[in-house]
Amino acid sequence: MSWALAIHGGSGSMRRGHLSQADDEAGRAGLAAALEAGAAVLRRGGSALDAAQAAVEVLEDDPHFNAGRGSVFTAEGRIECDAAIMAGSDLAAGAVAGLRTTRHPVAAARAVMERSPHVFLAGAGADAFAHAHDIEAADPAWFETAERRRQLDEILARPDGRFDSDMKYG
Amino acid sequence: TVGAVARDMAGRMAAATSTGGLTGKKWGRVGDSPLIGAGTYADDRAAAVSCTGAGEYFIRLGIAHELCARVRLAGDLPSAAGEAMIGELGTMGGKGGLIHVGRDGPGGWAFNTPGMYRARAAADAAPEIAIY
Repeated sequence: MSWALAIHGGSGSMRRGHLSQADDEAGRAGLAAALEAGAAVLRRGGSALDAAQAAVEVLEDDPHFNAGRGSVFTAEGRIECDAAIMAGSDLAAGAVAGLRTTRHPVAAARAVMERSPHVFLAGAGADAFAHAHDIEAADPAWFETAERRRQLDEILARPDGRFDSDMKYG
Repeated sequence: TVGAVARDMAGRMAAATSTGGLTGKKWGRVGDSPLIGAGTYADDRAAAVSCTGAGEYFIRLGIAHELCARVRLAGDLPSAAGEAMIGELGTMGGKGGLIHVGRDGPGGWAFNTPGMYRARAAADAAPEIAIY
């Protein structure tokens, strides 16, 4: 059986010419790094689960993508991360929502899948579970970037604007 | 939102999705990414899927699971099922995209937005990276 991998870094209204050259290049470089991280696992016979997690963790660390570091802000000015992972072989699955102090949310989701009887944990409990299972913690400041803060300020300046339409920064 | 779908040399598949959600989200809003069957699903009998976009629509359509069901029960190719699901998404007024990998062949994608950060690699295909 031959291996295959696909990744995404979000969809949206970015049109050709809409992104600066620097953002375009940074996005492509991030995708290339994540693709290589996952492909390297598969090339050496590793599991699809490990490959998918490896690719997502690279993107979670890349401030150009809305996940982990570089996530968008809530209206209260916080960062809350969600993640899920699923194995096709036995339909095992793990998911977390509302994480604030776990560096790789996808790693927390995997721990839920493999080291708990549950599928979905949310909020402070999910962070506590991750830390109790040695999933790397991170200070909330780790996730914050100036560009996302600017986007939040822009949205808060238009309280009457629909918060998920052309102003969406997904 | 970011995601990955993979098939390994043993034919096992997996899907993973991670997100910060929506800018300015309120009231503990959660989208499709962590909802198994909406933004993330994997079934070795069918495909692995990860989604991105206006999460509320992906939740209502159960898009990731529905794509796998079409492959498993109707014999659709993942690519055809993915296009059909994005078509239904658009009909509801939703925007976004998905990536998929099936039991053979390279991974693929479908989306109805002007852009989607995406890339793919396979044992027998050159890597591909695209945004628009």
